[in-house]
Amino acid sequence: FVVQGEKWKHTNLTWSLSSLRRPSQLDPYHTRSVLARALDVWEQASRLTFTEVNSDDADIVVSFAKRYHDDAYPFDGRGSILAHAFFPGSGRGGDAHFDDDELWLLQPKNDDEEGTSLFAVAAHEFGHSLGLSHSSVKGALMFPWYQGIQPNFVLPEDDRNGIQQMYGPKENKRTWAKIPSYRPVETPPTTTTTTTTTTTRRPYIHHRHPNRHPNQHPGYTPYPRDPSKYPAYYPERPNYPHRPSYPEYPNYPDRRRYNTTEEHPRRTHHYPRPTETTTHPPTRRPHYPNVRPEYPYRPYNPTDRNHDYPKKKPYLYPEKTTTAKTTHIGVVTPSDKPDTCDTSYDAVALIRGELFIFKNRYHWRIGANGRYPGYPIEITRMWPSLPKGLTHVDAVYERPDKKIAFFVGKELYLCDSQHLVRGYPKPLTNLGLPESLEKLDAAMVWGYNGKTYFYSGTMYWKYDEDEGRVELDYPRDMSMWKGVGYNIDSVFQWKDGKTYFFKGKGFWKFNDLQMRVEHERQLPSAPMWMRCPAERAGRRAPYR
Amino acid sequence: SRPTRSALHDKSVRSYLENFGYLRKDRPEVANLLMENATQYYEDDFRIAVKTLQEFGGIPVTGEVDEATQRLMVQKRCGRPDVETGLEGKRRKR
Repeated sequence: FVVQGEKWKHTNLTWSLSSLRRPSQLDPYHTRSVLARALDVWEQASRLTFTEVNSDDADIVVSFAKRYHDDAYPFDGRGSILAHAFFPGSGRGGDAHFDDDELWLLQPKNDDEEGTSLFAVAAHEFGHSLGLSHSSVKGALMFPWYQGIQPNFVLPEDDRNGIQQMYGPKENKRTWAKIPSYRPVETPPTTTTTTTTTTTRRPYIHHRHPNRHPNQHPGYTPYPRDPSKYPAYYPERPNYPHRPSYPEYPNYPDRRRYNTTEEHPRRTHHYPRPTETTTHPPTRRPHYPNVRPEYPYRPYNPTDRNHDYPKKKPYLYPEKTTTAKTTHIGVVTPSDKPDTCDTSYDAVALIRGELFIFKNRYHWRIGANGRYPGYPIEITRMWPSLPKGLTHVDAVYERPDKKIAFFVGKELYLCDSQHLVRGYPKPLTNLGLPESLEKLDAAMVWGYNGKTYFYSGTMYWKYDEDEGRVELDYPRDMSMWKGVGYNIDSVFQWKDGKTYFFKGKGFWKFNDLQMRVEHERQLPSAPMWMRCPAERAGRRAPYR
Repeated sequence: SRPTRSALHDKSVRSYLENFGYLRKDRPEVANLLMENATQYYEDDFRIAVKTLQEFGGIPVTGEVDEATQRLMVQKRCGRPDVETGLEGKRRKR
């Protein structure tokens, strides 16, 4: 076994099935049951305990996704890569992602049958979530290649050693014993010295406890009876009160207790029925007494699989500001015109040997004799074929064929000189970029190898200009470009052949050979690129 | 000049080895360039990577992308690298 190095500081871990990225082909209730069993494999071998919570802030969040899904490890469709998980840590640390394109099996089937056991893969991935790396021991759970699952699976010794090295072996007492009212009594009741005989109630012992009394009913639950004190044992009934019975969940765990006294999944429920209207045709909607007032508008409930989950907000351009201001010398200027010497840049590009800097709906042009007078002007004055009402551009670069590519939201506008090329704008997905990508941060042709690169958030892609698509083994993490961090504003190659990354009001010069910034501290952009006086543009505080 | 050596050991094999930590991917952009001029250097790296993969997968260690290796590479598997490289680039062993 291999211990990666990171481990959880606490042993009572929480987990949840993501509310937004659930399996598209599986019943979420059965999926959760399988995931709980997979975690139990590790719980039985170590001091760890796992509690399911209804929150995406759990230590281990399990989600199902297809292809590119906002991390640097896109899935590849059915087969080959099945899942991955992150080592312990904050944020997405501990999270497990499963490829939703796989044919997941909730029940073990014959070996020759198609499909992948969710239990086997989940148990493996949770090993990563707890801090174990891959093991080269064939047969070990942490062996990287899928090996199927045996009917009576027990954690192999290699994995047991690994988890126990990190978190210690399981204690003899079960954790439920910590609940005061059900704590097993260590010493047996003793007889009194008085002549009267006392009868002592036998203490409750869990039916799986080695000291269980042979007469004790195995179905007896150790759960405390007060739902308000122990809400974890009394989960809210899903979709209450709109689903009075459970025909679709015949095997729903019937020992579960709900936080309402009259509720039990196996019983027939009598909910308030609407009072019928007698007019024909009905003139108004029936009145529903004793039903919560928001009916039929159900609030968002992540456990409700029939709920229409709120969709992601569409990407919206910043609202256009049209108000004008009068300056102290009486000149009226539009309020959204950026300050040349004190602004960040949306995009920077070297086009036809001149530097173009874009901000909001304006741009500056800097030639051999410096900044052109009268700038900034609207981008659409230079490129009138760009959409009317353009508020900004995300990225701009000059392609090797001298055409100018403008990235605006999820679309690419390609201009030949000043005119839009026929067939454009085209969606970013035409370039092989993922559907979920809302925008690019930057684009450039890297002088070092003449290849085109796209940047967005924490990722970057290498683009094949001949193929017209991003290369297959991308995206990769931005950490490759050491020192520039994530979410850059822009990048371009200047006439000196060097690469410059922009973020906020500063920039870094990049050393292409060493693949790191030449100076960790940012330099202010305005004095260098706009030739502004340093005292106006520069902040005294260091740029980091 | 175009890459030789069976298209630099088949791009997909190299990609597999890089993705699962057998080949260094520290500076892929630079490496792509250097490779054309230092094929021999990368040849050795490649063979070592294939051998490590074979050893990890429990198949005969030949250093060649043979049939057993190809079978191993199309098997269903976890997406995490087998050889984890931390930020400091160290390999952690038990």
